[in-house]
Amino acid sequence: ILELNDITRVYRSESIAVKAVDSVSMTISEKEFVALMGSSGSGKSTLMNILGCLDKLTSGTYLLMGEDVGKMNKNQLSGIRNRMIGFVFQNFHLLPRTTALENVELPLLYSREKLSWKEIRERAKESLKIVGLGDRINHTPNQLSGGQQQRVAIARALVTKPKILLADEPTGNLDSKTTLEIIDIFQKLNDDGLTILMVTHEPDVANFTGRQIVLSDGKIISDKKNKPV
Amino acid sequence: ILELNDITRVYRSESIAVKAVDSVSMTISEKEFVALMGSSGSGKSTLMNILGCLDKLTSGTYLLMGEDVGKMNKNQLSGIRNRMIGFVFQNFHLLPRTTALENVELPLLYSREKLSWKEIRERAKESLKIVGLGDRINHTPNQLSGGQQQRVAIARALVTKPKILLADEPTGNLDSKTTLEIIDIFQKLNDDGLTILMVTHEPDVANFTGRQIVLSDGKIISDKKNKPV
Ligand SMILES: Nc1ncnc2c1ncn2[C@@H]1O[C@H](COP(=O)(O)OP(=O)(O)OP(=O)(O)O)[C@@H](O)[C@H]1O
Ligand SMILES: Nc1ncnc2c1ncn2[C@@H]1O[C@H](COP(=O)(O)OP(=O)(O)OP(=O)(O)O)[C@@H](O)[C@H]1O
Ligand SMILES: [Mg+2]
Ligand SMILES: [Mg+2]
Repeated sequence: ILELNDITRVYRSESIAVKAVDSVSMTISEKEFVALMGSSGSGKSTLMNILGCLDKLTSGTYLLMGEDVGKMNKNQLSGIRNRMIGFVFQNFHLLPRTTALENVELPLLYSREKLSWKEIRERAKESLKIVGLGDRINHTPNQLSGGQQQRVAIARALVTKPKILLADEPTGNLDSKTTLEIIDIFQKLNDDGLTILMVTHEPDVANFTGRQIVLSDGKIISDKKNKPV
Repeated sequence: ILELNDITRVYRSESIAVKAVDSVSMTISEKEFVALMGSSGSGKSTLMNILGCLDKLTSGTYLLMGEDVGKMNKNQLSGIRNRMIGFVFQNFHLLPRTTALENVELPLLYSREKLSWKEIRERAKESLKIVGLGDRINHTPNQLSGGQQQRVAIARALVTKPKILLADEPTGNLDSKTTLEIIDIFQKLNDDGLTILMVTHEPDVANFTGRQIVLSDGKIISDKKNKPV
């Protein structure tokens, strides 16, 4: 479903050249629940942005559901992103003067599903309820705690019922109990067919997945399957 | 050194009233290394902002080094913040179009210590080296990974050699190895006399401190001393 072949991503500016991702090849199959780990600066977010069609490759091929992403134009790329992929950003990227409810409704406005305003509102409310924010729907991001903002980002990523969830440190700002609630949601969705790739730096969280890929200096140094906890 | 007496902080707007901190009393003595824990939304960041003189109380008294903070004017407050307190924000608050080096130099420009430009540059470089970012000093925040941005925020909090470090989830975006490097820095500074209050949601990290305070719905529900690991 997600196939990276010899992917490299170099950041270049007048004074800087950083090989953030270095000749990475990996294949993620449908319904897998994979953890992506590695030290700070090892290339995880860069790899996630490439998989989420948010960033270009310097070299290599990325096949998404068998289609070559490198050959797509802007419209095809954003179409794929909206229909198939839910993305949780490491720094949330919520719209600042917009309520939690409106932030979560936003992806549905671009959706091809012809939803009524009422249906959009109901689905966004449901998504926020599931992550425990039913009583915060009218707060704007600066009226929310860090972990609450993170959960709004998760609710927004799931509201379009995507095929693939790319989550960059989705529990980084959450206490243990709230983390377990979120992982529980992910596991249920995975059982129902959602393919998940999740960046995490916590081994306890990684143990809930079926496979762990470790990056170091932009390269894959280990890729192990295991029995999830 | 830090004494909160019956502190309450209510957020009010036309449609919202949230008691983020509810009748909290606590005393932190010089040279303590304290962990502040609690579930997402329990009031930790709000409490930290009050302690860091960044936010007003709705009621109660806050004595900082014996002085009543509520009676200070804007100049006295910012003077205290610059001279005595280093603050690591949960969402970093780095200046976006400014390099890591310039971000870390900034607090020294306000410092009363009459430092030369050369000394300011050297101290900022040293602070970044200590957190492992010696080779990233000219990157701007969008050219840094999440964990690297977090470490710039830590370097900036420490560059003025404060008496008190208030760190809100300083390792939330860091892998285990980098986390241990940061905690090691904190422990050394604590041995040298730095008072530290650190929000963390990871029990492993809290175990390195000598005392753990737990918040729930704005109230302190437990306050235990322990032998640090
Ligand atoms: N400006 C605001 N207006 C209204 N409510 C607010 C505001 N800021 C925070 N809150 C609410 O106050 C409560 C405490 O927020 P706080 O940021 O202190 O929590 P926290 O313990 O730091 O959480 P986290 O672990 O998720 O970072 C939350 O329930 C939040 O929704
Ligand atoms: N726009 C950019 N220009 C130059 N270098 C960059 C840019 N963005 C990222 N980098 C560098 O690329 C490397 C990989 O960054 P990336 O964000 O993928 O790391 P990461 O594994 O997600 O780290 P973390 O765990 O800290 O979030 C880092 O060393 C970073 O400094
Ligand atoms: Mg990252
Ligand atoms: Mg917080």
